[in-house]
Amino acid sequence: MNLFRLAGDMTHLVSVVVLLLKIHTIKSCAGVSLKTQELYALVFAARYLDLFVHFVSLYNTVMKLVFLASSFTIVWYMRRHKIVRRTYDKEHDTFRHHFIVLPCLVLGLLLNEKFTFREVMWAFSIYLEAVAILPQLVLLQRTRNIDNLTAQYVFFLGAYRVLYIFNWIYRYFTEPHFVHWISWIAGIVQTLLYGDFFYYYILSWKNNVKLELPA
Amino acid sequence: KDAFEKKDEL
Repeated sequence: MNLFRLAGDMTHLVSVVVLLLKIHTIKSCAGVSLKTQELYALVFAARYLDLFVHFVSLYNTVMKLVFLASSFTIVWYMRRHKIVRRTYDKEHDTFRHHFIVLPCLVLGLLLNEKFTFREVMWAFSIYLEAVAILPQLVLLQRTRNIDNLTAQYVFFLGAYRVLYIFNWIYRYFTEPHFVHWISWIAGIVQTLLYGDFFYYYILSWKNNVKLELPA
Repeated sequence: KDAFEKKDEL
């Protein structure tokens, strides 16, 4: 495993920890999109179906379990926890997330590395992950007071995607036959979605002012 | 090894 990949996984982990910290200690999910969190739970459930069948390494298994457990825990908090769920900004989290699941499934059925159940679900999860951040970005645009933890959560999530691209470039030149068009193209699309956010995040950080996204 | 066995990323 190269340094980019490890750094990418770690920023992904940090993003989840930041979000759980906010929800668990402050008991607030203000500014957090439940739609995005539900999509991530679906992404991990579809991709890690083979968790107990296909063993890669202890590291891989532990990380998969962490991402599965954390995504479902966050959804549980936002839907069921009696204090947290009251802080959910339902009125502004209106992205029709169900309508992007079906196209991703169709895309997974059409574009996959092999027409088997696991491969179709894997491709589906890759496509869905690429667009899963959209409801969160829309909600951020509509949020007047974006708190630091929410902004940092999205920043770390975006950083994870950027680092994965560096990881692929590194692997392309160091490993023979390392070509995964599906994850590369979907991954680049996913990273581009963060472009706007990054621009305003860095601007707010440089000028030392609160983050605000123009509508 | 089939394609799936080669997938080692999260």
